[in-house]
Amino acid sequence: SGLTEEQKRKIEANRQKALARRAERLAAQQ
Amino acid sequence: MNGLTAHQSQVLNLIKSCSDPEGLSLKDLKSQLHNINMTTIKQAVEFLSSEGHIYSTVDDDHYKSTDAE
Repeated sequence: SGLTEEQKRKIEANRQKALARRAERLAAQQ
Repeated sequence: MNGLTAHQSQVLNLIKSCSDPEGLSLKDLKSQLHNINMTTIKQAVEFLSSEGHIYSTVDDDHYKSTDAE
């Protein structure tokens, strides 16, 4: 892809944060 | 059905279907969702992001789904 290593790192960090938010929301619904 | 409004589901499905590593831009969403205005699209994106369904990529204008395979 045309992404730089820095961009790839940033995207992966954002993905991890989003997954954590998703897990939090699902846990709150239990 | 999944706790999302029809508009939120439409936005999420489009973002999910995008395989570009940069994700889908707000402009891409607007060009494909003729029946939804930009304000509503932005509100849906904000909600989906806060719920962890999607995340921003290279900037705050591009989004990918956490559910993408």
